[in-house]
Order: sequence, then C-alpha cells, then structure tokens
Amino acid sequence: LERQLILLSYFQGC
Amino acid sequence: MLELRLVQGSLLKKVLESIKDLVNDANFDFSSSGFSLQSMDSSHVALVALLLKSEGFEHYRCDRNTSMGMNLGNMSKMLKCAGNDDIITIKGDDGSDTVTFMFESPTQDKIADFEMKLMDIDSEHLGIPEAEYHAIVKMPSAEFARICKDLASIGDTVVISVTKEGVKFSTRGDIGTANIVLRQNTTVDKPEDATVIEMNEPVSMTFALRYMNSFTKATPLSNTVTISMSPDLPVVVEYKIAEMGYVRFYLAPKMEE
Repeated sequence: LERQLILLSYFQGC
Repeated sequence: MLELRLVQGSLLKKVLESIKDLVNDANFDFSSSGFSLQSMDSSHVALVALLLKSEGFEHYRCDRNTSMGMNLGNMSKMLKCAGNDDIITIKGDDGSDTVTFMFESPTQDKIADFEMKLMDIDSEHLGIPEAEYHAIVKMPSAEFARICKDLASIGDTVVISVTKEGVKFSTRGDIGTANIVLRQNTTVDKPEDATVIEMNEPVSMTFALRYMNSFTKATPLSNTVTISMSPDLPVVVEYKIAEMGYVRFYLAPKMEE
C-alpha cells in the first residue's frame, strides 16, 4: 500500500 | 504600465498548454526582470513554477511589480486564437481588472486583441529551497514522455531508480510488470539526444504516473528534460525554455505504508 505525500509538508515554513 | 512583446508567441501558447490542466488559477508575478508563476495543483501533490526572463522578449516594460490573477483555462482559450507564427503582446494597466493579449500576424496584416478579466487569487507563496540532489538525469523529453505514457497503460505508479548502471523506470499493475532501463549515452550525434546521469548516491522513489504524464505536456517546450531526485524531497522535472527560463514541476513522492 502506498501513501501519497503532499507538498505542503516540504514547503511549509519556507 | 505593463507591456511585453514576444515575437515567438507560440512559446507562450505551449507554456499554457503545459500547465493549464494541472493548475486552474494562478497569479502571474511581473517584475522588471521577467515574470513568474508558482502554483500547486488543487490536491497539493504537485507544484508548477514558471519563469520567463525579460531578455527573451523583444520589448519588455514593467514599471512596477504587479501580480495578475488569471484563470489558466480562460487564458488558454484566448491564446489558442493566436496563430502559431503570431507575435503576442501582453498589456496591462495599473489598477485595471483586465489584461489584453494582442496577436499580430508575421506580415502585420492581421491584428487582434483579446481582453481577459482578471481575478483575485489567494495564493500561498511557498519558498522552494535550493536542494542538493542525489541524482540528476538529463534525457530527451520525447523519450521521457514515451516512457510515462507506456508505463501508464500498465500501472498507476512509477518507481524511478538511479544507480551507476543507469536509470530504471518500473511499474506494476493487474496485467503484469514493466521495467525500462536507460543507460548513460553521450555518444550521440546531437547533444539533445543524450542521456546523462549525474549520480552522487543511488536513489529510488515512487511517483504517481498521472502527474508525470501531465508534466510531459511541456515536451514541446524543450528537447530535453531534467529529473532531479533526492530521498525525502519532491522530484523536480524541469523543461528549460531556450534562453528565457523554465517550467519546473515538483511532485511529492509516494511512500510505502
């Protein structure tokens, strides 16, 4: 099973 | 006052075609050095970043930084009315709620202007940090498009693995599995046909093919595409626009549960 990550977790707070 | 004249108008048409299905509305940020756009798709899985530098325009005037919210579907409808050889001028006035696209035929015997309503868009402006990538693959953009299309007929996700042997694109689905390996190949007649693999460390990541296939709509913009990967970072799929800038797509990976 795969979970799609989202970009907010990478770019938030930048 | 904003006035940008692009002799190679087809470029702007291609840019819109490459991003309009991913992003519905976006703010175009104009400054004296060029214009840019940054927007995530509605599910926050992918992000498009566009840069077109002022040097690429025959005439570029932007008196003060301004941001214009546009519906990309509507903008695409208007730009489709420009001929492929047409010169496109974008015009805007301070405080106006419209933008004008002017299309001139190369022989100047047909001139059209289309005025489009602007919109207010609340956009979260994300800083995209510069990153060091484990692996950067440069390859012909048409080959990448072909691979993504072929794999999508078998499965929903692609595993992209870079080792010193080459770059492998793999998928699996109900009917079976598929693996496509490209080896570094720099002994080609034309540099744009080369596959170049810069690898600091091996990397293997999984992505949704639906998004990858959407990114390949930018193929007409560039003969080559660059795929930059590091574990725990979004992949960057970049199409350079000759002497003008780029369209970059960022895509969050899929992780095993």
